[in-house]
Amino acid sequence: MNIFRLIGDLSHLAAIIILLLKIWKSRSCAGISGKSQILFAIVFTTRYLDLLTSFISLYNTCMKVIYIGCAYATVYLIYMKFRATYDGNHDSFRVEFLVVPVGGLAVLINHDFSFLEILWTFSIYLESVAILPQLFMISKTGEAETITTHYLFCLGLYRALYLFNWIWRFYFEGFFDMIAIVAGVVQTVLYCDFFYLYVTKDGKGYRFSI
Amino acid sequence: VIGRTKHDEL
Repeated sequence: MNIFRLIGDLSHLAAIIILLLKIWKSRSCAGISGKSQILFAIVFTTRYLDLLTSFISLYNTCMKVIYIGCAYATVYLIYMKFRATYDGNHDSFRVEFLVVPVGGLAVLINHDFSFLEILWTFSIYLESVAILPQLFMISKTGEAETITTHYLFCLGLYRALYLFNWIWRFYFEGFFDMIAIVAGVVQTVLYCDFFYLYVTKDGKGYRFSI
Repeated sequence: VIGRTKHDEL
């Protein structure tokens, strides 16, 4: 554990909680892509199945349980409790175009051809593109609320910090996981355009040009 | 083999 990973994890946690609180407090999920949230729920579920097979640390276990719990709570709020406010018409990204190629890639390129390992690989690849329905929705409606941009910023920051974490681990532990690194770079790059807008507009709600 | 590789990151 190093400082980049710890802050990265906390940033990830902050993003998830910001989104949950935003929906809960405003009693609305307008502007939020339910599809991205379903993808994140799938990401956490397929990645953290190792909760059942291996114990890393109390920290690790607690964070995994919290991430999974929050992901499903978010999906529940969007599709059940506040579904009247869900903007399905604008959430029109075709997720099968992500899930199917990512599934194929996970079967082809992985560390070990075993059930849990392929699911882990699938989750890593899927996470790198899971935000696309959300970004697509913002580009389609042309706007995002301030709080939604904070959510996206924390999520992007988490991934950027993980890149520093991997550089750290490579130098000090000789550790590197090529699959995680490549997917992490792809994921961070997807946020670059957003980061630029976030910083130049002071994080205020913005008009997003297509 | 199920889950041979141990992943310690989140």
